[in-house]
Amino acid sequence: MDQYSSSSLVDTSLDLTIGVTRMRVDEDSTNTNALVDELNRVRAENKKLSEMLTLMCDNYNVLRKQLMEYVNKSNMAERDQISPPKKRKSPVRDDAISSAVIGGVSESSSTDQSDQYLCKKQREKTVVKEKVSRVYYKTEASDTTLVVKDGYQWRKYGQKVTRDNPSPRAYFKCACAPSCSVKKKVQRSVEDQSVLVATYEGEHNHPMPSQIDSNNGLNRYVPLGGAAPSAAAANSSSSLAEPVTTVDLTESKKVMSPTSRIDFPEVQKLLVEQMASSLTKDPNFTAALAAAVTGRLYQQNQTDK
Amino acid sequence: KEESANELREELNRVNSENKKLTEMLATVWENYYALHHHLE
Repeated sequence: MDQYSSSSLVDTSLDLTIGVTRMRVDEDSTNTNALVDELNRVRAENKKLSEMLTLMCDNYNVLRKQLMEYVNKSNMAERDQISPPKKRKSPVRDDAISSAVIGGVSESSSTDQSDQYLCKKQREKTVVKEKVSRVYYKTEASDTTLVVKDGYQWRKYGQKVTRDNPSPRAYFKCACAPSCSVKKKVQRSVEDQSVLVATYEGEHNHPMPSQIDSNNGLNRYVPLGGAAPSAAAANSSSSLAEPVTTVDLTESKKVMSPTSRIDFPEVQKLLVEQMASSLTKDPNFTAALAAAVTGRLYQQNQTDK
Repeated sequence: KEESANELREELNRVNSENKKLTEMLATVWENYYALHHHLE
């Protein structure tokens, strides 16, 4: 019985769970180590990325600063070139500069735009110079009006007294305005009060009206060399200087204006030819001449009888 | 031990997410830098 009792105290179990617990502990420690390793690797990668980002930002800022300095320098150079004739910055140049800064447009394109702008301004100045012409008209001394019969119809829109001339200056614009933008200033000459000085600005974009009161006209013009106010004559002009034209149909004496003195017989002959040509082209003048000749002949016939 | 493993996993996820953001930022800065360099050339 003691043996049985003693044997009954012996642990007969296989104790299979011991090894499993040990394996589980080992597996957990292995996973933890792997996690730690992975975490260290990712942290190192994180640090490297941060360093690269910092370096990249620094380089980007340096490059951006260089670009800004470069653009500013080019702008200063352009301003030095343009500033003498023009103090105010033009909007075209502003746009070019801002696009260079924002959009990264290169300096050469900005220079091209400024060059185009300068060329455009020069072309505009040239056109304005070409369109201005001055014509002298001989009138009766007793005539105080500032009306010049040049074949076109005008509307007076102003008059003012200038400092350099006691005679007032009248301002006219073409009767076809606003479709035709030609303007005219008329003022008596300082040197000779019987001479009217008409300054035309622009070119007529329409032909001369056919109804011209030429029979009772006190003054007429004949183009001499420069641009005349008529469209056809103005188109043929390419001179940059202001053309000057002198007309004297009321008296045989010369116009005493210093800028319009004609002394040479060749010029006088040419002037007479041009006047004759102009008058013969005028149908009203031809009709009036024919009527005058007919009337003279009729009178002669009456006296002969 | 189990709690520490979970903490490790959470930390790993956080750092991974941060890495992803850093990579995207680096790509953006690189593109801008390249564009600027190209304009200057």
